[in-house]
Amino acid sequence: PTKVFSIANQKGGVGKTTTAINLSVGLARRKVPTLLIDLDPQANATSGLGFEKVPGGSLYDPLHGEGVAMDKIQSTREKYLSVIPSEVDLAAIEMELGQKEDYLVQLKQVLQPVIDSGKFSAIILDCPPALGMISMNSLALADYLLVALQCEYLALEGLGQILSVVEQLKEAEVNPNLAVGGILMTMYDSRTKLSKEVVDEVRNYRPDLIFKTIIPRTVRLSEAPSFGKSIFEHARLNPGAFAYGKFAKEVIERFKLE
Amino acid sequence: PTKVFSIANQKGGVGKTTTAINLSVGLARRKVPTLLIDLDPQANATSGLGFEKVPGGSLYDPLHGEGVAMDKIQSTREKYLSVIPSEVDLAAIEMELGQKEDYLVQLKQVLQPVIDSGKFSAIILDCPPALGMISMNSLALADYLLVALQCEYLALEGLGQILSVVEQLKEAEVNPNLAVGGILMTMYDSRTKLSKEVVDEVRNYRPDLIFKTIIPRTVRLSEAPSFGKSIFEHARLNPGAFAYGKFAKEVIERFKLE
Ligand SMILES: Nc1ncnc2c1ncn2[C@@H]1O[C@H](COP(=O)(O)OP(=O)(O)OP(=O)(O)O)[C@@H](O)[C@H]1O
Ligand SMILES: Nc1ncnc2c1ncn2[C@@H]1O[C@H](COP(=O)(O)OP(=O)(O)OP(=O)(O)O)[C@@H](O)[C@H]1O
Ligand SMILES: [Mg+2]
Ligand SMILES: [Mg+2]
Repeated sequence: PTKVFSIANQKGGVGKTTTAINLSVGLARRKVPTLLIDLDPQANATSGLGFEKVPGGSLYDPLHGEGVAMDKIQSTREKYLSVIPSEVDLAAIEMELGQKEDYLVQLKQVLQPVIDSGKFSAIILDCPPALGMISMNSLALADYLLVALQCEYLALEGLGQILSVVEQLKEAEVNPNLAVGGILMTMYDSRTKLSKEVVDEVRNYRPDLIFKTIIPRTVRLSEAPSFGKSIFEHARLNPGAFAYGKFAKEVIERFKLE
Repeated sequence: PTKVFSIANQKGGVGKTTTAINLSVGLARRKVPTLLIDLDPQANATSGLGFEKVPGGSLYDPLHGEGVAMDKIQSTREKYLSVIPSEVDLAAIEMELGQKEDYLVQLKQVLQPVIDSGKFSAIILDCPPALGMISMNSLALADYLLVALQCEYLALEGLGQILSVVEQLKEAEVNPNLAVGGILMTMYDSRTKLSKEVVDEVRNYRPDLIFKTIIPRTVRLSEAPSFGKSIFEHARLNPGAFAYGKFAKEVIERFKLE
């Protein structure tokens, strides 16, 4: 069966894209057939994997009834990883989707055939830093929300809000299957007290949700996208590569991916 | 005269709020009457200055024709600084504004009386990480766009996009006054080559726009909001405080604030 993960958080710069790229490659390297979909008009996951932002390459047309999502799937250097890239036009979706009748399930309708095809065990959705149409559509479709959470105070402030969106969507019967898959702590700086305090706070607040793996802040992780590579290709012996490798393993175990 | 500055960038986590708070306090400490308006539903600038997110405290009601912006202005511990806080309801504005006739100038209409009052020399607008209704409204109103830009590769990718929005608004005659005030490099980490490369690249690309002041990455800056204080109150001898002090001086000189 295909499991869909939405990596969303309205707080910006918390490591959503870095997690989307490196989790996807981490799963693919463990032979889990994975599809990464870049839903952010900034297209950072697209360029972070070395793809161009080509007009017509994204889900923009299928969301307007032109063409189908299956045709937008591209293969990557990783045997078990495919990608649907983003493009700048996706930004217009925020306004345009809002004017449709059943505006929350547009993405679900477009991607259902891909899910039903059974080609992928995991579908990873990278979202923009907002709780607008695109992120809400991704949560209306997803089985699990994965929250990337920077080890910083301001990021902690918004945690309650993103977690409550899941409850709202369940109660509104938009997506009864949706659950919070977990909270991944990112950019942990072992030199600072702040990082440790934020992790302790999240561990006390939601011990059931926090992943065991903590992603350290390493320069190699922030360099990798400039080469269009995952951390595994850019610096495979870096602590960031070990952490995302461990995280991929933890995701496979927690969600029984095959 | 009152000058309006919009701190906007669709890239998340680049230091928009940290700059909004510390520039505002930096200007106020140099006796420039300043108003900081938190337009981000996350309300980080609100809590970062120690204010509560009180329903009815933001511009939400005035944007719906109830009440006026002047009444939402609150004083702070800083003699020359006032604030209009944010609240969660502001998120609904993204959808609701889009359905009005002249949706780009709603904020301008609400804030025009505050600008015309001449009470403030500088108005600073903190925006959410998106180019949606709220950010576009702020740019339709502003005299200058200030771009906070993290010294990271992914942040560099989005620079062209935010700069081009200014051209679009000018050409569309929405805001012929709008100009790019400058690019502030933030979270500079002198230990990494990446920071230096990104700064060099921006300096080559737009030498006319980059501010001389560069904000270093310091833990004290990321701690300060958890105490509801600016960097000047939290750690006045920290490199972050010197940098934002210098930046406030540079802004006063570049825009001739009184
Ligand atoms: N563990 C890490 N160590 C060092 N740098 C990191 C790490 N994770 C992410 N970064 C860098 O921090 C910045 C923010 O990360 P990223 O862009 O992945 O966050 P995001 O949540 O996707 O941002 P946005 O909200 O704009 O979509 C990027 O420049 C990225 O390269
Ligand atoms: N110079 C700095 N040194 C260290 N940490 C910083 C610095 N500037 C900002 N930060 C921290 O980095 C994180 C992102 O900064 P901030 O929230 O100001 O960015 P933003 O652009 O307003 O984010 P958003 O896109 O979510 O609105 C915050 O946790 C903040 O405390
Ligand atoms: Mg991202
Ligand atoms: Mg902010």
